[in-house]
Amino acid sequence: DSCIQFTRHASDVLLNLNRLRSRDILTDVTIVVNRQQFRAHKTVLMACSGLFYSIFTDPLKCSLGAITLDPKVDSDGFAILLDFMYTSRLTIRESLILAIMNTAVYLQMDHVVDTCHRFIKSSDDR
Amino acid sequence: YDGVATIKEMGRSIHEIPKQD
Repeated sequence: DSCIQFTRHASDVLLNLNRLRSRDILTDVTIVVNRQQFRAHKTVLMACSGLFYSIFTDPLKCSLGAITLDPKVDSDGFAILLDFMYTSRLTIRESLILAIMNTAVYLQMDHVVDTCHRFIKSSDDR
Repeated sequence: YDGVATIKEMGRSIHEIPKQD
C-alpha cells in the first residue's frame, strides 16, 4: 500500500477558511470586544481557543450568535490572535506583546502564551 | 502510517477561494 500526502493541505484549507471569513461567508458568530465586532466561524474559534471550546461545547451557549468578551480584553490583541487562528502567523508588535499575551491567557491559548513568554524573555536578554 | 509508502505531493491540494467574486 502507499499513500500520497499533500504536504500543504492544512495551510490550503486554512487559507480558504480565512477567505471565507474575509467575505463573511458562513461565519456564524460575532465576537464583541470593547464595542468592536469580529465575525468568525465557531469551529475555527473552538479549534484554537480553550475558552471558545468551553463556550461552544456548552449546549446552552453553542447556538449564541454573539459573544461579548470581558471588557478588560484588548481589542487590538484579540484582532491579532484572531488573525493568527486563520493564518498561523502571529504579528508581534513590541507595544502590543503584553496585550497579546494577556488576551491569549484569557482565551486559553497556552502555546501562544508560552511563545509570548519566550519572546519577551529573549527581548529582555537582548 | 507505519508500513505504508508515503509519496509527498508538494503542490496545492485544493482549489483557492478567491478574495472577492
